Amino acid sequence: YGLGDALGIAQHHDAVTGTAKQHTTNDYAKRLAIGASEAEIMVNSALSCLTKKNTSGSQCELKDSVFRQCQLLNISFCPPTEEDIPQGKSLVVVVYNPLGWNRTDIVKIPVTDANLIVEDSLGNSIEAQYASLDNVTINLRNYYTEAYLGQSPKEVPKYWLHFQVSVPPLGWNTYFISKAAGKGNNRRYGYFSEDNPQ
Amino acid sequence: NDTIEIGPGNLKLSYSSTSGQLKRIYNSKTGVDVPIQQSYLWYGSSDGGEDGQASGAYIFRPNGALPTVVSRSVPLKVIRGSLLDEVHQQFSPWIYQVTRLYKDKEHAEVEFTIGPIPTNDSVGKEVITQLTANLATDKVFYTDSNGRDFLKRVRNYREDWNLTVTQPEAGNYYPLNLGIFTADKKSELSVLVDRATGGASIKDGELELMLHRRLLVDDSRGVGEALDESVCVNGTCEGLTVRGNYYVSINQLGAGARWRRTTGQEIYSPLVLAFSHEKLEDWTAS
Repeated sequence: YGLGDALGIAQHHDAVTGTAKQHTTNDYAKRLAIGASEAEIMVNSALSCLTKKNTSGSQCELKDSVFRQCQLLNISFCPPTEEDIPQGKSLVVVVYNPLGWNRTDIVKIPVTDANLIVEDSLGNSIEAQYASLDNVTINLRNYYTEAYLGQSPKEVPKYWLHFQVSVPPLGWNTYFISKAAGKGNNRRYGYFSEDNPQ
Repeated sequence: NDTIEIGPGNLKLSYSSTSGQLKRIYNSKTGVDVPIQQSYLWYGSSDGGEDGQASGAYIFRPNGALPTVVSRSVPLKVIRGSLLDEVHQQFSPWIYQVTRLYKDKEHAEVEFTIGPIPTNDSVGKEVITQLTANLATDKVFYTDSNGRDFLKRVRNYREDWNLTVTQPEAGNYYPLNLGIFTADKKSELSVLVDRATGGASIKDGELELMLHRRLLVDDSRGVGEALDESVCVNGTCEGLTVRGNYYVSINQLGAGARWRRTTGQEIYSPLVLAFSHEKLEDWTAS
């Protein structure tokens, strides 16, 4: 029902153009968000079925998903990337390409630690680049998560971690992010951006 | 020595180190070299005092004054790396911009953060970004038609009727879903957008995008409320802040279409990122 509501609203001229009173616009936004999160649950389930080992598509239960997405990544709000990586585990990032051609792109995720290793599915180290979060993004993140999620941020991520991904047409690739063995190893694996002296 | 050049790949952007203004875009692979400026301005919204028609949710109608330049000089913060370079610029307390050039991409990504638009001077504001290049475009520019063909637009002219221009800016604005471009006999300047917006070329060689609006008067076309959206925390409300991207490319004449089509698809269908903390051995990785 939620996705149906959202699709209806997305085709309504007032919702598309912003020519509604604010309380109506707020209601449209809420219903669109509900639709988007239902679509996200479905996509997460489908990705779980695709990526789980020893499971054919027909046996996979769509309700069992191990994935989460980040709708507010643009303001650096992405809880899965900020949680402490458990012992012996990685932060797994599955990158899906919905287009019919190969894509090489640089993705970025907010992280609290600048001492991480990014590996591809063959265990090769991937070049990474860290950049400090700017204050404008931090302020936006704090204000809008408080306003819309009623959530005061706990530990704010300090860095953007950039790395290059390569994804086949209508397919996916997996990247594993884990803590480097010792401190100070980040330069082996990633370049830390610095301000130009000028 | 008064220029800062950024870009880890073929595309380079040059900035003035004294004013912080963009001066030039250069692609070392294609040889296209375009002197260019980029700035933020705002149109003061008509309150209806001139002719009874105010600017509002339905209607864009500036108050007749020239658009106000937000800042003529802006400090630069440059961040360089092997994968990407970034230029951070705070144009005003409510306009922030990050320009990114990636290693293997031949376009510039511009992330704008605009708002809350101040209205304590009792003037509604419609904020634009302008790209001004030295292209002899002879009044011609092109905008997409609902993401489909780019259609030729001629400033102050309609092909199938005699147009009398009463609104020099608003009368030349077109809706953008995919982007806008212009060209002279040698080069093309293209801009793609990540959202539906308005765009125009008010002067030869110039392109502008309407990025954010905050108005104080209803335009009397039905909504019955000024376009003055806000967001509240603990009972205190402020105007909305918008954040988005637009993408800029320069090409030899005729070569931009391929970039606009492929990049347009990639903007509309970005890579999907999904996160988990499961063990490595449980995955079919690709």
